[in-house]
Amino acid sequence: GTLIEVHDEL
Amino acid sequence: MNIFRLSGDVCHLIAIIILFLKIWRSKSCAGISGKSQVLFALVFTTRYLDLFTSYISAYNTVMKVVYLLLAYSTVGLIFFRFRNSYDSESDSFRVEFLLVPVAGLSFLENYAFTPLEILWTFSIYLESVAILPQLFMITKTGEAESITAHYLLFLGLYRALYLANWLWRFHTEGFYDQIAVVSGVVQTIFYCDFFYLYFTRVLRGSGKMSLP
Repeated sequence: GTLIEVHDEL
Repeated sequence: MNIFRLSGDVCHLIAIIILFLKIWRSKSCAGISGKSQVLFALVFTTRYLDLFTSYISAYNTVMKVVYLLLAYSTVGLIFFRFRNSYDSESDSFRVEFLLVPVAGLSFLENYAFTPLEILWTFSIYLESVAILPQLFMITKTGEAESITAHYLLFLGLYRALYLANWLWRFHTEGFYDQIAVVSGVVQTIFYCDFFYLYFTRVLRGSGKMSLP
């Protein structure tokens, strides 16, 4: 499954 | 957002601005790898496609746009405005040796097999090796101007601060982005040799960083 829903880092 | 992440982003921004101003003011991109700069522009382009799909914060959006604009402006200075000073002979790293494995790996090892996720993963893997043409060029010519060394120092600091950010986020939020962390560690390792040279030669020395 997807661990990271949104990539909030740059 | 924590202090490590914020200072990491600021160091990244300072690095990009140092490079842009160096080329702009000296009207020359001598000693700069145009290939590394094209790779960084590609990194930002493939990573920040989520500008169109998800809003995170004003900070996030503004920084992404600024990074993109500066990356493309730098590429423009190197290959158009000051192309006469571009040392293509010394910038001879074969980028296909980076792009092909990185593209392959991003298809194999990602969080989700969707176009945006694969491109995001590609950008993370590519960023970890994008500086290699620049380091290769310095090794080949045997020296770097101190301003180029300052650029690399801030770029390396950005990576090191992101490692601290990930340790902090794991400790406080249980957040763990495996792809970013593994690539980030690899990327930081590439700077270790450079850090050593920077502190032993640039800071003690004569303005130029010569390699042994």
